[in-house]
Amino acid sequence: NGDLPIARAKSLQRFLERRRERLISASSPYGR
Amino acid sequence: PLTPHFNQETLQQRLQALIEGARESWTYAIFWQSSYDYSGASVLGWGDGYYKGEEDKTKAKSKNSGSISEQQHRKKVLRELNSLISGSTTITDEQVDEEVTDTEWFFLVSMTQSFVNGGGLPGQAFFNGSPVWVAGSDRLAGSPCERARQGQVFGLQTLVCIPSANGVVELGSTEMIFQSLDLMNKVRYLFNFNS
Repeated sequence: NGDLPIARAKSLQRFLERRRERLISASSPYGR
Repeated sequence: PLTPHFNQETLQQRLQALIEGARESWTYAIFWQSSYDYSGASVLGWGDGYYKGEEDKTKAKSKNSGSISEQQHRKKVLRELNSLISGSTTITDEQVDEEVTDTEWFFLVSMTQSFVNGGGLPGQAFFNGSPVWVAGSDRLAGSPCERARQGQVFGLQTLVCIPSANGVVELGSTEMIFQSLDLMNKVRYLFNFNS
């Protein structure tokens, strides 16, 4: 199935972006 | 508004809505999509996933991060994946230096997995057309399914697989969560789209 590698790449990109946001938010003095 | 048709973009919204709208504290949700391999055998592969993380981040960091060498390996893989996705080799922010928790790693590794002919926890749920709900470290550790045992090793206490029209919704949590009819109804509502 040719769609699956694309699905994985998109999921991975989202995961990495959210992780970056979480870490920036956690390290900020104004973060959570 | 969510359309009743299968769509990769709304799949992410559905997973997010399921987790963020739940009363229980789920760590992640994955949609395993059904298809057929070259031999015609039924296979469940990665459709999409939403990782929320643990409620208590300090607990996740101190307890669920593996050995030093394991951390080095995870960080190396994450750095390479970052380069692959962003196309850049100069990733300097703290993103890759931060510990990769067990549940983050379990979620990442899941992207490489698939379940053939009713195998594994998701395959079992899809094959039998009925949900599988495993709550408690002991039950996960004693499960005949490798995915359940692997989940327990990576700190999960609850693993759930709910079949839908063309796949399986899997939810995992580091908390002990007992069977909820409300959650199963939500999955049926959000994921029973026409293929």
